[in-house]
Amino acid sequence: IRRHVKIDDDMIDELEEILIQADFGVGTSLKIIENIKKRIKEEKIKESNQVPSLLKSEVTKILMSEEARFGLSDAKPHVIMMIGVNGTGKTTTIGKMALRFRKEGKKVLLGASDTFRAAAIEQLEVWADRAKVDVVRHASGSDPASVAFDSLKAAKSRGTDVVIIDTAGRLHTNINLMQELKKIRKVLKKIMPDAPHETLLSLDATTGQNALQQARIFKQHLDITGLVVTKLDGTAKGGIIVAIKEELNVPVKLIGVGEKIDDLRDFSAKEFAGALFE
Amino acid sequence: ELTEKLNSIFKHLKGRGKLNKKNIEEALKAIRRALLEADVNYRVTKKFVNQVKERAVGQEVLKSITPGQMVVKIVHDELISLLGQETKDIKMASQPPTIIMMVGLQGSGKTTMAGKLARYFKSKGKLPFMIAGDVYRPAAIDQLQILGKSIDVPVFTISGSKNVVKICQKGIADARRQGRNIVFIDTAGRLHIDEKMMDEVSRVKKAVNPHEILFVADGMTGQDAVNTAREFNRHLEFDGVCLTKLDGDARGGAALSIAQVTKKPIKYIGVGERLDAIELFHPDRMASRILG
Ligand SMILES: Nc1nc2c(ncn2[C@@H]2O[C@H](COP(=O)(O)OP(=O)(O)OP(=O)(O)O)[C@@H](O)[C@H]2O)c(=O)[nH]1
Ligand SMILES: Nc1nc2c(ncn2[C@@H]2O[C@H](COP(=O)(O)OP(=O)(O)OP(=O)(O)O)[C@@H](O)[C@H]2O)c(=O)[nH]1
Ligand SMILES: [Mg+2]
Ligand SMILES: [Mg+2]
Repeated sequence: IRRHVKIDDDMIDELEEILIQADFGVGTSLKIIENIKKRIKEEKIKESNQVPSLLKSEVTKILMSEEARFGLSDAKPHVIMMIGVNGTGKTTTIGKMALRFRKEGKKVLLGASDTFRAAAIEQLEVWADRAKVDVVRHASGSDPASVAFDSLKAAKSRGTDVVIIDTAGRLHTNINLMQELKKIRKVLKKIMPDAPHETLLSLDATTGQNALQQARIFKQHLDITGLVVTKLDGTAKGGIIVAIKEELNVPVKLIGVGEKIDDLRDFSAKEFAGALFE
Repeated sequence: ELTEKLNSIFKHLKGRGKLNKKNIEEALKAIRRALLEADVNYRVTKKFVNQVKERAVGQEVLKSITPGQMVVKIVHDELISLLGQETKDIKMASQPPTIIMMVGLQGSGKTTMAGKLARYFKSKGKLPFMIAGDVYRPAAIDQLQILGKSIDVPVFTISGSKNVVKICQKGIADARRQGRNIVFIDTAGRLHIDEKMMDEVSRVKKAVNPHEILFVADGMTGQDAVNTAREFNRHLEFDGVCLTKLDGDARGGAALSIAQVTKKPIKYIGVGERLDAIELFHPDRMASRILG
């Protein structure tokens, strides 16, 4: 964009390339470019060096959200359920959240409801140990819903502030596995009708257009309250979250920026928009 | 879907017309959009569409098919030629054991793929062996050991060691002693921009000289596929690619991006979480999937 002095077709092409390569998707990229063209006309912008700030403000506008605050409700305990496709960073993110809450003086309990994948329970136990929080677990292969039930029951009796339920990775295309998640929700509601108070969908920043379909289907089955976008410490931009916000109105609440326990940040629409040009 | 879209674009080009620059421009736009929506990289798509244009302009439209079908056929054939040949299985080394190293980004499916390949080669009469080279991820070693146990394949580890090169060297020596003839080295997920971790995997390559390095990539990867594939290839000159999680509904355009940018063959695909969910790569099936 800096190379061009005036705003012409080449500059618009360059904008399109930036947006598409950031995984915005064709439809969303075209929409944003139309908005920018409109503003260029209305605000009588002549210099192309003003375009980056136009783009940043257009993207920030879409992504800003009052409900994007990640925090605890007054519920005791506040129940967070972590869901998402395989390998997107759910278990690691739970470890990070656990430490954050404990540092805030909260009593945290983790529920090892991934009873399927090899060493999933052991992996969560290492994170619980690192965060210095407790974990409720059953034998590998046991019913995920019963682990969730026992976790919430234990939390209630121990006066826990926040329970975080880890679930097995699954593809949104697998109806049986989506049903399994619904069963976990149902079982939590037997103890607390408002649980889970937060259902976070984890998305890998390297995922392309399929992330929109993931969000659609997971939302359709489970009413998601927020997204966690992981692996933003790589070179992928995660631009698909703009299409997700526009279509489904699900806000990004947290981002993962590394594999260490403190590599968790609150989502900032401004910072995200700013990073598009890096 | 693409064929219908192209048919509607060409519906006024009747009978024995020729495909010319004018009537093909709209078709090329539709093709470009289809590829971008399938996650094919922006620049790879641009290059591809130009190749299609060169092949399509001046083509006679055969009586038996519509111009739209003709263009789809050109696109399909062009995709298949770029995606590479039908898989040739990993070739066994002349001197056992054959050493295969799995590399890739975090969470792409390396550990599971190592288990799948070990099981696959065991079913073909080989004696597989696995090395737990991920010393970072919590319970990564447990994970590989559990997979190994489920298929009765030995897993080598040095308890407490953080020296990945040493673990791999000792592991291969152990495999030889036990008469195992194919060894799979599982490595930690890493970012292509992490100098220290890319250096580690380069040092492992230098120390143990794998016969095959397989880049394991998530089938739903978007535009970033070119960056990661290019960098891993630059550091390691890998031999082949595995594309995972293709049991989902991602179109898999990353396959074309990776193939175009590295010119390396895609060898195996992951189509599920179980260890039997592995298939040989078929370029024609992938081409149809990408086109939607
Ligand atoms: N670089 C980077 N790696 C991450 C991040 N979050 C998670 N990872 C890594 O991604 C890999 C997968 O993380 P997990 O927490 O096991 O993902 P998961 O969603 O629980 O996986 P499944 O339970 O198998 O579906 C691990 O190697 C993590 O260290 C992140 O923000 N940045
Ligand atoms: N549905 C599906 N899931 C898969 C496939 N391959 C792997 N997985 C799942 O993806 C997740 C990540 O797989 P891993 O084998 O742990 O990935 P990895 O590359 O070793 O991860 P790191 O070691 O953390 O980098 C697990 O939940 C696997 O069960 C596949 O082909 N299909
Ligand atoms: Mg997990
Ligand atoms: Mg692994």
